[in-house]
Amino acid sequence: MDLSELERDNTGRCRLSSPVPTACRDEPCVLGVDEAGRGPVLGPMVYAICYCPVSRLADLEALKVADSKTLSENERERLFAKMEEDQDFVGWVLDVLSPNLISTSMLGRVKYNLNSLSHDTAAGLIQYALDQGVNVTQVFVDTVGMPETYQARLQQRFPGIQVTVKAKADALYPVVSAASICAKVARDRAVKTWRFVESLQDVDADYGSGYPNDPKTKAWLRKHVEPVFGFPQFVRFSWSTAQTILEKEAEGVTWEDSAAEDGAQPRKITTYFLNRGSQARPQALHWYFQERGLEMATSL
Amino acid sequence: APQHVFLLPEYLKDASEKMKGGLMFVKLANPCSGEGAIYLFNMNLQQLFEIKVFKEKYHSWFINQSVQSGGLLHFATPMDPLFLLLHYLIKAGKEGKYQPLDQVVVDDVFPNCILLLKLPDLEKLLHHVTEEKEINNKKYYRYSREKTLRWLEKKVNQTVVSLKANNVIVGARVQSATFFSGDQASSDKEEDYVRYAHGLISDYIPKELSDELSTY
Amino acid sequence: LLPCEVLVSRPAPVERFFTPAI
Repeated sequence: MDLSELERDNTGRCRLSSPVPTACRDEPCVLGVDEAGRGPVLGPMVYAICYCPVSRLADLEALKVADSKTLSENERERLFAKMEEDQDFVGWVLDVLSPNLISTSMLGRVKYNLNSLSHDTAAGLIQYALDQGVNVTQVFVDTVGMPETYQARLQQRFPGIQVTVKAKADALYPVVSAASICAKVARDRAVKTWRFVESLQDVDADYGSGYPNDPKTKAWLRKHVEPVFGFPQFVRFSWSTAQTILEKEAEGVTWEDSAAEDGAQPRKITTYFLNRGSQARPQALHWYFQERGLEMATSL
Repeated sequence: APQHVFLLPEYLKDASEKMKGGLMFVKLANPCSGEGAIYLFNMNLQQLFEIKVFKEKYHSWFINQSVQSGGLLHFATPMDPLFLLLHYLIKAGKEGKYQPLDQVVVDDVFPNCILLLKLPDLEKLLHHVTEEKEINNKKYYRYSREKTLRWLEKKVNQTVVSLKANNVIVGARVQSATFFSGDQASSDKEEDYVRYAHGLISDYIPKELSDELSTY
Repeated sequence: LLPCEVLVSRPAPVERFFTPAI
């Protein structure tokens, strides 16, 4: 797994893919979808798909890709290495979503929430496998949000494929568990090798699990909050944990639309016509200057 | 300390380096309203600049390794000091008598007005707006309404030329200041230009003189 | 020039956190 593209630019998203085993083009395949890092307030979220011919599911199971949640980090690394070795029947694709992409999607003017981002990413990966010529006949997806709507949406998008969306799919289907291992290995590596574009001086790598309720993670966030810029882009600004710290520790900033959002009490229309003796602005200049937003400087 | 961002003519840069206090920001009476406004003196070249500020909400500056709230952008524009002197001459003119300049240009609210007396070719300037007398080698001045209106008429005409040269929209029609179609100049009547120029000059003279100029 | 008002003026690690772009 070559994460160098992510190391070059970890502010967007990047897609990594194994070669497509020939068998996966010829034979009907089953594909599993899962993600890693959905909950943490730090680091990327990784979506992964893993696929293999239906005829080789037993071999996949033999790899002991049991429920990935029971595996340790080293076991996952070892298993992933084995999957990389067994190139002849297992393929995978990853989509690494940077914390910056997550934050800017969720905090954009047009909100793009995490569930939508997740669903679109999963669908994008399935489409990517199809575009690579993988002969996908069945898809198993670990659910995000309501299974029924998610399943209906995916089924509608991929009518020729049998789609199953289920909670705890990684414990039920080996191919989903394999995808989960790929996602977790990728996320662990991305977090471990994270390059802080902010060239932080004393960044300590010990940020715990990254989950909001982890005291180490909270301590790390408090230590690295910057009053004007908030946090390094390693942090998901859209997480309430991050926002709470910003509200306490960071400086206030007002944006044009935020003023509207704050529901600045709308001025009564009459106030625009009454002579605003009290609020007299500095002497109104000729139209030439007003048009250009220029006023006399009355103080420095 | 607060940091300010200025747009200045390039040659002023070395003025501030060449001489400590080469550039001085002072508060003087704005000749139209009489209220305080900031002006800039370049002590080297004895030149006066008015300071205008672009002020729009929701802005800040990053200046090197700091953030400056407000995001104001100040402009320094060369200004004819006679407008500021005129403010004092008109005030003194009401007594109708000839007076030495250093008794006219005094202001306990804006004491820095005496810097105006240091400007070069002051006498040449005053010639445009005053009658003068010389007694025992000392010059005495009295505000002259006629000469001032003639001088202001020249200012208006120069401004008309500049408005045309800079494609400034002067028409009464409502349209964006930045869009102009090729045949703009022809469609705006001469009258529009003169009125617009009078309006601009009126930002620099007292209201009653503006009315007199308009009639004139 | 930023399209927002930071409500204070203070030192800030601009070059580490901010990549200017027009």
